[in-house]
Amino acid sequence: MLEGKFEEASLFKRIIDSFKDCVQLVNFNCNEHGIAAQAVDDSRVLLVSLSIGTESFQEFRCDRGVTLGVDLSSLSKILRCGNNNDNLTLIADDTPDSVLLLFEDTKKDRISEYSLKLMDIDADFLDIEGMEYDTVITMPSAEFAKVVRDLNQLSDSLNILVTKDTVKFVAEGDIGSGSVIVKPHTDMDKPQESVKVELDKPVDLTFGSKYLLDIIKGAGLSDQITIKLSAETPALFEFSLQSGYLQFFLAPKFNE
Amino acid sequence: TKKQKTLMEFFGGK
Repeated sequence: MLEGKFEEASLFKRIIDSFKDCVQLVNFNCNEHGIAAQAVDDSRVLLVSLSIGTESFQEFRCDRGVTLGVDLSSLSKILRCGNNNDNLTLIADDTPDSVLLLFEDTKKDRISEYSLKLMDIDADFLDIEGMEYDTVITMPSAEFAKVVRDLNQLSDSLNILVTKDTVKFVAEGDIGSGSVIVKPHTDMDKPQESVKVELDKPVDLTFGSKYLLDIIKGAGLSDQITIKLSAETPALFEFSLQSGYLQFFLAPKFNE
Repeated sequence: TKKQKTLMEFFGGK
């Protein structure tokens, strides 16, 4: 049986909102370590990997592994019914055909209960563990989101070039071109504003802007984003949770 | 022009 209680429904809402626009059908795998999910978008270019550790819950128990096959658009409808600061408890039995969502407004003694029908989802599962990367960038997620949004106006591709001293984002399109250079620095007063670049090898990769626009929807989860890049392999974009993470793996574009 | 690769070209799929 699964019983996971979020102190505030807003956390689960924000997590789901961060990837519901790029994937629709998702298996949530629940066990004693928490809730995990992996899903690939329809174009097979972007993969979402979610891990919500038990520390993200106020209370959590899951005696046996339970898989919840969820249509995220349906889940979102139900999540909109709860208030952000309600307690939210997810409840499912060992072989569930539905999951119960319980919103509790402790101050007003209001309890709302919704049941979401589950689905059998035959999803691809990709072995994404153990990748090695040539460079790891950590920067403010809001700053990365702005770069992606700004340069998306110029081109449907975004080029990321990383050297020891700089991260350069470049877009070249029909109306012109643009670039943003971000340099590593440490902000002692506001560490979340710092930019860090670890580099084994310089990297030059190009990504589809529309997928990056999906990825930056996770920026509300974490002040910082970690970007891991290697030549000619999918990139990893990661937002940390208090316990767990939301990761996006994005396949690059190549010269024909 | 650059061609968009899919993840399946890098990772083994089920």
